[in-house]
Amino acid sequence: NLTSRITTVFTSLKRKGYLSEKDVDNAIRDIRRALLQADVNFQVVKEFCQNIKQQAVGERVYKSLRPGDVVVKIVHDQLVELLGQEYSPLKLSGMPPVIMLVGLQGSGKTTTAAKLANSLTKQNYKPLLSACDNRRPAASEQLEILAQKNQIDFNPVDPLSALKSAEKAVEIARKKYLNPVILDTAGRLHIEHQLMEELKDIKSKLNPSDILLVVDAMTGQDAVNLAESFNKELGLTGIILTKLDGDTRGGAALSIRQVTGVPIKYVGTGEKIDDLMQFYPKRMASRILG
Amino acid sequence: SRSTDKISQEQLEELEEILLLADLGPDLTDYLISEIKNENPQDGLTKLQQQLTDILKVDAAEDVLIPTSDKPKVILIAGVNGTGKTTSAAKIAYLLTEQDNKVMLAAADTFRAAGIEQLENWAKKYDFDLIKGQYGGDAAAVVHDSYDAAHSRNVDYLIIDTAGRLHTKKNLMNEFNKIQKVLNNKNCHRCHNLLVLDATVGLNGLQQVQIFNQYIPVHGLIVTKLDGTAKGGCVFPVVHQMRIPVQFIGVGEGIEDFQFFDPEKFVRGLFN
Ligand SMILES: Nc1nc2c(ncn2[C@@H]2O[C@H](COP(=O)(O)OP(=O)(O)OP(=O)(O)O)[C@@H](O)[C@H]2O)c(=O)[nH]1
Ligand SMILES: Nc1nc2c(ncn2[C@@H]2O[C@H](COP(=O)(O)OP(=O)(O)OP(=O)(O)O)[C@@H](O)[C@H]2O)c(=O)[nH]1
Ligand SMILES: [Mg+2]
Ligand SMILES: [Mg+2]
Repeated sequence: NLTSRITTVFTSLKRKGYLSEKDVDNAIRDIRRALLQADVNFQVVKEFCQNIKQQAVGERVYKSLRPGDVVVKIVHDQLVELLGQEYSPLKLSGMPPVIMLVGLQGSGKTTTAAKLANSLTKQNYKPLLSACDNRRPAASEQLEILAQKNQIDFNPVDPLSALKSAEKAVEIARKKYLNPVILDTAGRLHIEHQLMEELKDIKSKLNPSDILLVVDAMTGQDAVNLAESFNKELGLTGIILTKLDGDTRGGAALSIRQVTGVPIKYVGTGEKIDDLMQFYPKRMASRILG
Repeated sequence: SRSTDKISQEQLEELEEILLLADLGPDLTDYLISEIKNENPQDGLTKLQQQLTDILKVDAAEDVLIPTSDKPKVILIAGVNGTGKTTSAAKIAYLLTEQDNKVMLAAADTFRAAGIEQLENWAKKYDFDLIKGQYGGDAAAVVHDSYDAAHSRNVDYLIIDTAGRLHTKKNLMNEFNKIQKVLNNKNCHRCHNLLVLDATVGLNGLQQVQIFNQYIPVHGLIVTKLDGTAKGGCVFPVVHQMRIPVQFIGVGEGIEDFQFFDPEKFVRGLFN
């Protein structure tokens, strides 16, 4: 892994008491390769490595420390800082508060909607799951089954209109004092203008306090494209990274955070209803570094 | 006029960026760029595109789409969660039906909520025969029953949709052993396994193909969601290493948004 490789690069060099530019360049090559193999965006890797070089060159290396460890620590700390230091909870403001889940096809929105509702139920909320996907076959049924299994209130999709589905759900939530309303929207490409307009329409009419982009953790270089577009069109308040129970390094996390500045709130760690965890930047940093 | 000057460092970096942004990964990219650094710019680009195309040109182990007397031919659709298996199963059924084949679908995703209903929806819409089991039931039993039904109804192609699963989950991957056993017991000579890859996947795609291939022989790949901005470039390290051909691509959510894989067109797409 990267940590042992960087350490090896340095053990073969003589101890000088400080890191020279040449020393650091050797380590940077390995860092760059490791980050690209972890699917971190090319441009983000470039900037990250320049940053590391600035921090590392001239860095004092005391007799007690190994030079490789110094570089590894700089890389690790920089990753953690970029990934976001503190956990920022959901805003959940509004009467009732509305959470909107958006993202590409198959990223895990429907499953995550149910997980989020379940987690909020445990925090004494009374959420309403609102199916707003009128395109994918059996999408509303999928959410309904998850809702029923976990005793969560559910509003089915209006097959003719995603907007009407959402509006109806908010109306019902008001009547029944349900809070928050979680909108599960259809997967869509960020380059499909009409479909992005559909989301903007829902946003302007219902004013969700939380707009969360659900992203598959194994997304490669495209992560930046999709996150930038969704953020530009909607103004995201948070990211949920799914399928982190796999062995993908998850570099998309760094790319998205770095390029949009939007905080990662939760991670999906499985297909079960409880498989939703708070995001921990230190854990993600170790994972990306491999 | 032809330049005899070597391709510049700047041009090499431009090409390197294209390949990296397409998810080819640092290792294959370094190799391909090193192969052209002594060429002139025109020859360099031509050589690069040729090498990329050559990587993709792999003969399929057998072309499952060539009609033979064995019936039914089985096409098994597998892959990690959310890649487009169910949608692709329906698309393949449609494509084969358009070619005058009698098809049957097996809804062997008994695990995910509405996994069966989703495929059933497609089958009802386009009038495909469908065999399903119980939600929560045994997937191998659905394979068993659907094979018998396909055999007795003289079906040309049986298309089996399976549940999404991460390759890291041993117990889920072991389910394929049970499915294989059922098909072997039925003397299925024409079982073609297709692994579905999402075009947005990064280098984890290689992991997926490697591990799935340890449990069921992967005969071909389907790359979906190529109508997005992702280039699907992880297929280059995958095909380079595994020599498993990409056979189809998904280019949308409609039943007809499905094409035979064209290596030249795919390579051109990288440079658009
Ligand atoms: N292993 C694992 N699977 C997940 C996770 N989150 C979602 N899935 C699975 O990923 C697949 C897709 O999930 P969905 O919830 O249907 O995704 P979606 O974004 O709603 O899909 P569309 O509505 O078609 O865009 C399903 O098989 C889920 O069970 C996760 O954290 N880990
Ligand atoms: N844009 C686009 N979307 C696609 C394509 N193929 C599938 N999809 C969409 O991707 C999402 C997931 O497709 P599914 O067929 O449910 O994927 P799956 O692999 O069966 O998912 P699981 O069974 O949950 O693992 C759906 O919203 C599909 O409409 C494609 O080629 N292009
Ligand atoms: Mg969904
Ligand atoms: Mg499916």
